[in-house]
Amino acid sequence: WQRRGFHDEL
Amino acid sequence: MNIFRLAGDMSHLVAILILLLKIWRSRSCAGISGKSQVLFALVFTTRYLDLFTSFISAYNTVMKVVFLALSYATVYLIYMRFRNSYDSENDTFRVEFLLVPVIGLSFLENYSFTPMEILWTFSIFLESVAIMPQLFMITKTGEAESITNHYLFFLGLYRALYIVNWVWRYHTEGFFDQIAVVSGVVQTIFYCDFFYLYVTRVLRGRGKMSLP
Repeated sequence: WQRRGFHDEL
Repeated sequence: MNIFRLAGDMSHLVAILILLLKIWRSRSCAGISGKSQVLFALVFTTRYLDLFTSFISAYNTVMKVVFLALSYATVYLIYMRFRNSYDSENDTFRVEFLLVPVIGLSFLENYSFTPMEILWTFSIFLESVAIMPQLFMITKTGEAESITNHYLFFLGLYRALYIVNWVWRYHTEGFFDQIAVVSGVVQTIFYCDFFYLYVTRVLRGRGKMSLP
């Protein structure tokens, strides 16, 4: 799990 | 950013533009589920609240604003400007059957129990089922105009490309977003049956097609 809750997609 | 993600975003944009231009040019939203379009506007609204809290890139910000604007423009055309052509009698999917479980699930399964994260999760889950009123409408009326099918094809293509993007990101970055991937795969499965019909009927020149 990389950077949970980090949303860089649309 | 990789080529699959970019191609996915572009086919998403093409899908939305196809629908908007179809309604605008024909001055009619016949055969279009207003309920699905309201759900998509709700998806973008709840997901892109982070426009106010975090900056990813200029591309990211611009695309979010474009998707929000286009989705609200579509809803406006269906329910206000061309509401006389809106086929409400066949747009009878019970949206609460989607919303209640999706709200429940987003409270149960999320990355952190904060309003922003719960709303983000809600938008991911909702997107995976938001097309169901549209598919329901097509099965009810028995057919869809070919332009509506092109819209659905590009939406499905966008989902398929996002899956390839996640496979790519998993191998290159170790990136794995479980919530997005699981609901993204579920969403893509909804389009499989449609994809098959699209290729066998629409692309072979019959123009119109019906779902069984």
